[in-house]
Order: sequence, then C-alpha cells, then structure tokens
Amino acid sequence: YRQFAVIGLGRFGQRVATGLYQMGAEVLAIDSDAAKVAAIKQQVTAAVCLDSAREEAVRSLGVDNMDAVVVAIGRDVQASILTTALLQQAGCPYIVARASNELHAQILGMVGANRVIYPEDEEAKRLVRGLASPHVLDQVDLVGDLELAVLKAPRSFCGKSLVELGLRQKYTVNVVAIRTAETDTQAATTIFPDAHYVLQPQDQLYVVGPSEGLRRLDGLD
Amino acid sequence: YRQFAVIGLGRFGQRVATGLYQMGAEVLAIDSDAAKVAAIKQQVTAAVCLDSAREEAVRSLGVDNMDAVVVAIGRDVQASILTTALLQQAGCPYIVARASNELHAQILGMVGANRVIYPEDEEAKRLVRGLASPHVLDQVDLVGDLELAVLKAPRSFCGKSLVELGLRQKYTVNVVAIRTAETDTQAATTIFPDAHYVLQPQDQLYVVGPSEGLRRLDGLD
Ligand SMILES: Nc1ncnc2c1ncn2[C@@H]1O[C@H](COP(=O)(O)OP(=O)(O)OP(=O)(O)O)[C@@H](O)[C@H]1O
Ligand SMILES: Nc1ncnc2c1ncn2[C@@H]1O[C@H](COP(=O)(O)OP(=O)(O)OP(=O)(O)O)[C@@H](O)[C@H]1O
Repeated sequence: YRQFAVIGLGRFGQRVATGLYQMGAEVLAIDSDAAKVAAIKQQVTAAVCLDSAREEAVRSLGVDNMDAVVVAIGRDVQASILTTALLQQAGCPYIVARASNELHAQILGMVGANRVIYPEDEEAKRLVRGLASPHVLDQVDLVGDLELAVLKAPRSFCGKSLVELGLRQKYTVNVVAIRTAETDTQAATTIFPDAHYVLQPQDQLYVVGPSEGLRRLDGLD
Repeated sequence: YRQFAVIGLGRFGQRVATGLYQMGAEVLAIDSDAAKVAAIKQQVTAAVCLDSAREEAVRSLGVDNMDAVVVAIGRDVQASILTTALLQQAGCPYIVARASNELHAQILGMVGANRVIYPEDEEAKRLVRGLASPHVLDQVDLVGDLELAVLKAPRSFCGKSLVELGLRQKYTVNVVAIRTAETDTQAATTIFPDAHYVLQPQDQLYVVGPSEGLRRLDGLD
C-alpha cells in the first residue's frame, strides 16, 4: 500500500487526492478550509482540517511514515513555502510542491521540495506550441533537449517512404509512431513504422528529437 | 503572421499570451482587471481592459479576422461560458477555452469551444500516475489516444536486448529513447536505442504506445 498526504484542496489538490485514492493508495487530504475538508471526506481515506504552516500541525501528521506528500497550495506562496520547509524538518521522505511562478519554484527547491510542478505553466507551454505552428498538434518536453512532437505530415512528404525522406540524417529526428486517419472503410490506427512506410496525406507523425531538429521540421509545408 | 487574442490574464492566460508573442505571433491580451492589463502591456502586441461577457465588447475586437482566441478565465465559470458563446456568434474561427471542472468543460463544448483545456486536471493526472506506480516516473496523454510514459526498467528486463524482449509485439509499445544512469565514470546520457541494445538496471525507458499496452507494462517487476 502506498501512503500519501495532499495539503491544499483547490482544483489541483482535489484531483491529485481523489486520483491517488482511486489508484488504490491510502490518502490523507488536508486543508485549512473546513468546507473543502467536508466535501472530500467520502473520496479519500481520511480528511483533516488544519493550518499546515504551523509546526505542531505538521508534526501531528506522522509524515516520516508516508511515501510522499503533495503540497498543492497555490496562491498563498508563503503558506506553501512554510509547509514545504516544515515537512522536510519532520522527515518527510519525498515532497512534491506546486509553484505559481519562477521565483516560488526556486524557493521551494531550496527548502526541501524533491519535485516542483507548475500546472498552469506546463499546460500553457503545450497550448502555445500547438497554436503557434499550424503543423504541430501537440508537444511535450522529454529530457534534456529532447522533445516529442505530434505533427501533421507536411504536404511535401506525402507519397514518400521514411527511408527516402532521410529524417534521421537531415533533422536528427526519429518517427516513433504514426496515427493514420479514419476513412470510410477503416478506423484510425497506430503503427510503429518501418523504414519503407509511405506517408499518407492525413497521417499524424509522433516524432522524437532535439528541439532544433523539430523546429526545422515545423517550418516545412 | 498568426493573430491571437487571450481573454483572462491569470497564471494560465498570462503565460499563453506572452508565450505566443515570444513565438512571433500578434497577441491581443484582454482582462477586466486594469492592473493585469497594465502589467502585461510590454510583453504582447496590445492589451485592452474590457468585460468580455458583454456583447458589444466582444464585437469591438474583430475576432473573425483572428486565427484563434483563448478564453483563459478560470474561477468565474459564467463569464467563461458567456464569453465563449459571444465569440462564436461573432464568427471567431477557432476558440480554445479553459475549464475548471467536468460540467464546465461540457457546456463550453456546447456553446462553441473547438478545444477545451483543463490545466489542473491534466497535470494532476500526470502526477497521480507518476506517484501511484513505483515504476512510472512520468506519463502524458498525447493527442490521438497515444501515451508517452517514462518507466524504470523492470528488473525482469535487465540483461536482455530490446529485440529479445519483443516489446512491440507483446505490448504494442515503442521504446523511443533511453536515459542511462550516472555512474562514477560516466554522466547520464540519452540514446536512441537500436534493437540490440541490452537494458541496464538503472535505465529509464521513454515509451510511446496506446494506454492499454502501457498499463500492462506498468505492472511488471
Ligand atoms: N496554510 C494552509 N494550510 C492548509 N491549507 C491551506 C493553507 N493555505 C491555503 N490552503 C488551501 O490550499 C487550497 C489551494 O490553495 P489556493 O487557493 O492558494 O490555490 P489555487 O492555486 O487557487 O488552487 P487551484 O488552482 O488548484 O484551484 C485552498 O483550498 C486553501 O484553503
Ligand atoms: N468577464 C471577464 N472579462 C475579462 N476578464 C475576466 C472576466 N472574468 C474574469 N476575468 C479575468 O480572468 C482572469 C483569470 O480568471 P480567474 O481568476 O477566474 O481564473 P484562475 O483560474 O484563478 O486563474 P489562474 O489559475 O490562471 O491563475 C482574471 O485575471 C480575471 O480578472
């Protein structure tokens, strides 16, 4: 059994608490607002009303026996930082903290957060990449300079095979999957293409590579 | 030149507006709070203070000439729904609207949103998948019913090559990149593995495939 606590039950915290519980974990949900605690009680293992920025409140939780604690307090930056620092002092093995801006994220890392999450920032980046270029349907950062992008097959690629296009050599990218379009006779399917696959006009390409190679691919028509 | 308007300059809206502008697009930023409009003026093409839930305000924007409008109003569900409906009536070609819960998302789809985004929900899901299963380090839903997951190599996989493991056939997943662990003599590196790569105990696998194949992979030890 994995045991978690989630502190701060706004939109983000609520979904994390109920999501973990539905995956079979034990979840203690915490908020200083009694109404939020009452609203979630049926959907988690237990729910408690307390102010997590007070030392004796955090000590009473026994966080050293948990797998991880998520600090989902957003707007109240001071409460989020104090809570994270107190959790570290109380011996919490793994702290995930939510940030509302760059500076907040840096401070959380300094006071003991093992992982910092920025929900608005991550999702804004994905939307911006998808809107700014007509070919990019989705895009996520992987690790280091690697990205995964989902692209509409550029018109100039259609009718050619992957080996003919030489994407690895020309753009240092790897086509890792292709989603074919739905037609009257066939449903959309996912394929892991081999070098001789010939691109069709409606194909969606799942491509992995360094940002610079993907940018050059974006620009094609 | 792509032209966008972003209505609602909270954490999410601000990042979308400035992000699009930095990608070279023309961006009109809008909020009913004059302080938010003043704060963003230098980072976008233009910024305007108005109440987007009023019909004559939306008509004055000329949204039919834009590529897309993003409605980033969060907590005020009524203003978000009214704004989306007014944009559709004014002939906006593409509307991206942000939802705060399930019901809100459904209504936005009914009144004209072409795409509905749920920043807190998407990021909460990613975090829950990463925390609930000890093998999954990260996990994102991609457009087109595929997922990207970052997994610790299951113990039973170590010492075997990718072709021996037959992941494509058995789980319909593709290992798109591997992050090797840092050792005393070598830094962590990211590689595009070929079929004969032999998995090491600390390897992190970046895997793409339909959800069902990934779930089965999660469960291995
Ligand atoms: N010291 C504290 N102790 C416990 N709970 C707290 C504390 N401070 C704030 N909270 C709770 O954290 C929750 C979320 O915080 P807040 O409203 O700051 O974030 P938010 O970014 O607006 O939330 P979201 O975007 O997830 O809806 C609120 O329910 C609030 O009551
Ligand atoms: N009718 C309206 N016209 C223009 N702007 C509006 C309107 N209603 C709300 N806004 C603005 O939308 C912005 C974001 O809205 P809100 O505070 O509801 O969302 P939020 O979910 O808390 O934001 P975030 O999580 O992105 O910080 C606010 O700056 C608010 O002033």
